[in-house]
Amino acid sequence: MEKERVHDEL
Amino acid sequence: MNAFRLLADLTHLLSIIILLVKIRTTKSCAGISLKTQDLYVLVFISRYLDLFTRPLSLYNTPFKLVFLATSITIVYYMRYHKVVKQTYNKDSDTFKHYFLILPCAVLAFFINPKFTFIEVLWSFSIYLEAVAILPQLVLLQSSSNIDNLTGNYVFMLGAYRALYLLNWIYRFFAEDVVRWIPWIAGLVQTALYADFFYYYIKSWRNNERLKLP
Repeated sequence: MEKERVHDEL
Repeated sequence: MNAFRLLADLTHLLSIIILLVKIRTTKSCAGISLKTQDLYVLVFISRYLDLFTRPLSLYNTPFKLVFLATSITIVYYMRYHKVVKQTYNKDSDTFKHYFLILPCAVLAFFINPKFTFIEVLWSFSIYLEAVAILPQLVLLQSSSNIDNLTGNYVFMLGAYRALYLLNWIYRFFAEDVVRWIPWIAGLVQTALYADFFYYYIKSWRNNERLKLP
C-alpha cells in the first residue's frame, strides 16, 4: 500500500 | 522538508494559537465546537503514539508535543474552566460526532499501510482528522454572528491541510513519494472547507461579517 512506513510528517 | 510543509505546520500552529488567544482573552468559547476539539485530541493521541516508539525528531517532536498539549488544554478549558464552560454553545453543538469515530476506525482496520497497532491507529487519526471539522462547520452555520477570531481559526485550520496538499504534490515530483492514505483524506478534508473558504473570502473582500447560509 505505501512505499515507506516511517511517518515523517505531522 | 519543503517550504509548503513548513508553511503548513506553521499555519496549523497559528490556528491553534488563535483559538487559545480567543479563549484566554475573551474568556469565552462561544462559536467553538467542543466536539471538534474532542476529535482533535483523539486525532493527536492516536497519531503521535510513535513519540514513544520512534527516534525523536528535532522538528516533528516539539510540534507533536505542542499539538497534544494545546488540544488537551483547549478541551480542558471548554469543559472545566468555570467561566469559559458557561459560554459553550452546548445546545447548538449538536453534531453526532461519535458517528464519525466508528466508520474511521473500521476504515483504518481495513485500509492501512501495515496491519500493526501503530499503523492502524495512525490511519484512524488520518481519517478522523478529515471529518473532525464537521461539528465545527455545523455549529458555525447555526451561529448568528461568527466572531473574527473563530472565523480566522477555522480558515487557518483549513488552509494548513490545503498547504499539505501542495507539499505532497511537491514531494511526489521531487522525491517520488506516494502516500495514498493522507492524500485522499487530505483532499476530502480540504473539500469540506470549500464553502467555508468561499464565504470567508467573500466576507473578507466585502469587508462584512462572516455568515454561513
